[in-house]
Amino acid sequence: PEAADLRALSRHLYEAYLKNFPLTKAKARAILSGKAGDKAPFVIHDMKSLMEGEQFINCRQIPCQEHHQQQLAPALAPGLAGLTEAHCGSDGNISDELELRFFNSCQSRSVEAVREVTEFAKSIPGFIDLDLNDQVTLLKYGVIEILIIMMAPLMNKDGTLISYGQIFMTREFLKSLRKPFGQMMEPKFEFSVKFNTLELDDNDMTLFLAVIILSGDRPGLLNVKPIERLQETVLHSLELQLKISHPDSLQLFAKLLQKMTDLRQIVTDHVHFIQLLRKREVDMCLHPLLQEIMKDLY
Amino acid sequence: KEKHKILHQLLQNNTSPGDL
Repeated sequence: PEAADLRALSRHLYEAYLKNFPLTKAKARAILSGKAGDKAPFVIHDMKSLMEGEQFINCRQIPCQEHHQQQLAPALAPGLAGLTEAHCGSDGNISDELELRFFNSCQSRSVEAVREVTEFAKSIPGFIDLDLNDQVTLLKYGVIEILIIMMAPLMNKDGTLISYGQIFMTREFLKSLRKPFGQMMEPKFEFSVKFNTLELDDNDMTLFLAVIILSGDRPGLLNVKPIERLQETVLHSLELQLKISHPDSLQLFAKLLQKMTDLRQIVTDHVHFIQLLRKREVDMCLHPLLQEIMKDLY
Repeated sequence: KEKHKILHQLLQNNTSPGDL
């Protein structure tokens, strides 16, 4: 009966995952391997193709109420929602403007992704019964880790899918962007290439995401015990899931848990990049939601 | 609570992206 309960939990979370996250790993890998049946993604590999790629995307405005107070940079983004002209100033060269527009569009997608992760978190049994302040803390500290994990299925060693799989942006192009933009994605590629060797499927990913959200060691939590209890149940469910989906992969559960340490370092480095951008990019602003998440994070 | 106003909103409502 206990195993049946753990399987039911796994199914419940998987349904929430499918409901909230539009691009699954299965679909992303199909696109990347050319087996999706759809048209191949548009490839962005230089400034010219970036400009052409803009035509692929519906414009989406970035709210920027605090433009004059905080001038930061984009959060990392698992996709590109829209390239907008909202922040394209009249000064500077075309490449600079394009880069800014691109990273602002990353912000828009990040904000949407935070909303998706929040809805997923709310579907974890017991999560909404936690102290509301603790729910906020779990999201604040967990959400960038989740976004990084969710980028992995979109990536291979050569680049990443963006814009819900409609576009493939090459790693070399991302690397060629001006500092520190050009440095921001490399650590995520390095992590993702290693993470992808674990060959998790969407079911495995679902439970791993829930485990990350339910981390009882986030700074400032008021009531750790119920969080740890919830996490323990999800951990059991994950362990069972991995035994079923990867019977021959010994130590996969342990290997996966070790990734949580790497993730925290990547988030710390990411926050450092944001601080650098804050100094260098005077035309950038950070979405208020992303400001909330990044402020006093690490 | 003020420091994380939008996160609170997201947790308590089904805030649409447009609202953000």
